Amino acid sequence: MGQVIAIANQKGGVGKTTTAINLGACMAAAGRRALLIDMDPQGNATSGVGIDRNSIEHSVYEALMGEVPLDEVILSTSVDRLDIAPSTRDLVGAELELVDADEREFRLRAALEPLRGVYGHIFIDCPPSLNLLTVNALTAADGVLVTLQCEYYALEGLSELLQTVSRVQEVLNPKLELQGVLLTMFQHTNLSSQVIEDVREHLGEKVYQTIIPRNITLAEAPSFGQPVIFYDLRSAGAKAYLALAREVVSRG
Amino acid sequence: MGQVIAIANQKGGVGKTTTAINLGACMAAAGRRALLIDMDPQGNATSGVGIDRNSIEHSVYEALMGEVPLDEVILSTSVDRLDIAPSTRDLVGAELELVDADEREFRLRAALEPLRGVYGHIFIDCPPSLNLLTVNALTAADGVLVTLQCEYYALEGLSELLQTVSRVQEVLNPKLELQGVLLTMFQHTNLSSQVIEDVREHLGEKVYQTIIPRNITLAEAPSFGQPVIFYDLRSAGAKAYLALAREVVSRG
Ligand SMILES: Nc1ncnc2c1ncn2[C@@H]1O[C@H](COP(=O)(O)OP(=O)(O)OP(=O)(O)O)[C@@H](O)[C@H]1O
Ligand SMILES: Nc1ncnc2c1ncn2[C@@H]1O[C@H](COP(=O)(O)OP(=O)(O)OP(=O)(O)O)[C@@H](O)[C@H]1O
Ligand SMILES: [Mg+2]
Ligand SMILES: [Mg+2]
Repeated sequence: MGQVIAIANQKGGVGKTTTAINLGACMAAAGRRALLIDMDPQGNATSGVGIDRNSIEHSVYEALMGEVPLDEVILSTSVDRLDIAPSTRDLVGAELELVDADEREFRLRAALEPLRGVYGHIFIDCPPSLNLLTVNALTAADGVLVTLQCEYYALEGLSELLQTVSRVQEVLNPKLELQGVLLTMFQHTNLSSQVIEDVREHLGEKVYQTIIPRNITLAEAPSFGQPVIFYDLRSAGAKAYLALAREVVSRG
Repeated sequence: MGQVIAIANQKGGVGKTTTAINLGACMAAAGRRALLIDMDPQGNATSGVGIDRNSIEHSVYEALMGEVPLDEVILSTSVDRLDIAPSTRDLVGAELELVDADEREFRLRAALEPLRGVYGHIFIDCPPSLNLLTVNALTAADGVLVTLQCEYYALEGLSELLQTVSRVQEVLNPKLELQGVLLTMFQHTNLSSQVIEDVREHLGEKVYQTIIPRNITLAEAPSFGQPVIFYDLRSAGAKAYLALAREVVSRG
């Protein structure tokens, strides 16, 4: 049975999409089938794996609305064994359109049910918000991976995020667990080191051993529509995500 | 009459809050009265100027819901002539609560009306989304300043943002103009230079001459609750925002 992990943080620009794409690619490179679900109307996960958003026939939005089954939305990518359920701009409307709908928090969970046996890993890329799209992702997931930039504002939002996770655990998805907190964009500064010390003190084992360094290849790779292990395997960014993939599997 | 500028981009982590706080502080340091409006439920602008979010009595949420006039929400900050209308977590609920409300896009504009003559500059910090909170900010504003990180995903989202701005101009706020596009977090890489070339080609004069470099003091200052010109005036970050403030005034 596939492991479903939501990658979340309401703070913007902290490496959610970069982590979803690169973890998915590492799992695929290791011979497992992996699926990305792009739950962000920005569609960065979709374009980051080289899909042209204007050419998409069906998207995650339609699967959430129940118009199309999720397996008809899924596209293959340039990476063997890595598929994606792409997102388009329509997804912006889902929040307001689902306000009065039945089971509004369970839409993604229901759509994913038939696919759980098909993929070894399913990674859900969340938007920078604690809105209905993120709640759908947390309700569908077995675990949540929180990406945490080693900076002040990112640390500040962590407690609210963890409160949302526990509310989802209590009411919508009792088996949801915090798989781990991933420190991203690390650079050797007092600020980064201070943040790491704080986080390890409060969350201990929950913090992955692997730390993702700030590394320009991670910002360059998406402009070529490629995950970093295919863009530059020898880079620090690629090595870090390969190490993270091993850790995620061992915690699985 | 005060100039009202919304600082917006649905892409997360591109320097919206950092720009709002530091522009506001530069105007205040130059002897003008400046007001920050924190329209992001994350409340980074609020904590970035040293306000304890747990001690706030009234917030922007109540002003939008019409429960309290905006001037009763406003707090002074540690910087002379710089005030803030703080945000709390409640703001997350505003989007759903205003769905069926009258004039839902005009709530901030109406709340700001009595204050326009009091401040020389009003900067609205937007959340990383094109939701009702951002639309309220664009409807209340005279101009929009788009912060653009010099990276691939940030560039990708620019056309959608500009489309939203023109829709707001057509339907809700005909006098809204694009004040300018600010290039942020610049570092000397091929990627950054490529993005700058693309943006200047498409938007020409609309791109501010001032470019904000990636500079660690800009990430450190908020952990002391201080704008960068008070944290380290000699830093590249402080110099860049002082230059930007002069440009914003000249375009005003
Ligand atoms: N470790 C890293 N080193 C350098 N750049 C990185 C790193 N991780 C991500 N980036 C770049 O930083 C920017 C933000 O990352 P990303 O878009 O993955 O964050 P996000 O949390 O998904 O953002 P959003 O909140 O907008 O969805 C992107 O331009 C990305 O290419
Ligand atoms: N020029 C810069 N150089 C280095 N760090 C910066 C710079 N500008 C902002 N930062 C830091 O980068 C992070 C993102 O900036 P900021 O929070 O201002 O972006 P934002 O667009 O407001 O994010 P969000 O989308 O979450 O609201 C913060 O930790 C901030 O301190
Ligand atoms: Mg993203
Ligand atoms: Mg912000």
